[in-house]
Amino acid sequence: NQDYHFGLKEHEGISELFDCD
Amino acid sequence: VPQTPIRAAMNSIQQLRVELNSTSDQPSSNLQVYFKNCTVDPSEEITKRVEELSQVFSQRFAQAVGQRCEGLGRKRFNLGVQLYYKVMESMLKSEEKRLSVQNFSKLLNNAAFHTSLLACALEVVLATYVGNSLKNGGFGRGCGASDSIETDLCFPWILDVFQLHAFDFYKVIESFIKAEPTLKHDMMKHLEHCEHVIMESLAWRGDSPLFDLLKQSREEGTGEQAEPPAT
Repeated sequence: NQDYHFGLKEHEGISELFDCD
Repeated sequence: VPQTPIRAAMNSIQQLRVELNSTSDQPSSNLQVYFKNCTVDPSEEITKRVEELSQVFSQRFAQAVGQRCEGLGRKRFNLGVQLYYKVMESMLKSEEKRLSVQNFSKLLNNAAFHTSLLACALEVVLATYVGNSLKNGGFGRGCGASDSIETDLCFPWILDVFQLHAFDFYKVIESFIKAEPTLKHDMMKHLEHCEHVIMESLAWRGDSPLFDLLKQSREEGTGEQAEPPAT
């Protein structure tokens, strides 16, 4: 999956994206 | 043996089935541990939601493809559910490692998260079955063509079926790709294409939760000034 442009930063994950702790 | 679009699609379907061969359409024991570690156990809600969405999906699938195909819709849905649980487990393992926590109560009790994740898994399954039209130009051209009746099920069909905001669906895509390293190149490009469609148009529809977030961001004074919705 190297061709995909990953945009999330190190400190971000699915928990943050759904407004979770 | 020459590679034909049909053969390529058959290979992709076969690969997907092989990858999901060892997975179940029920939560694994690892997932059940994550559920039990939650402050509020989400198990029942998750099972109930999957059952409800199964009904909706099968009905809409039959409407789109033909009433005789409801059973086929259930098989596609079950493949999607297998992928949903597989990716969920992988995501939670990554989050456990990243955050050093085991209680994901807020995330696992978030309906938008589950519906988006299941929709993304189903999009992968549905797009695998129309693989030949993806190769002929992806969402923009492939889905407009009449080369297969199943092209009617192309993105953003699943958002309409699940009454899901494109903005929420967008949020799971990157984590989904990270959590599923066996995802084929074509499928990764397809999901990337879905991202572009959302970013360029779907997320900017009048009822998008994006506007509330932009407003909230403006009121909190963080980030750049948001453009008005019309713009």
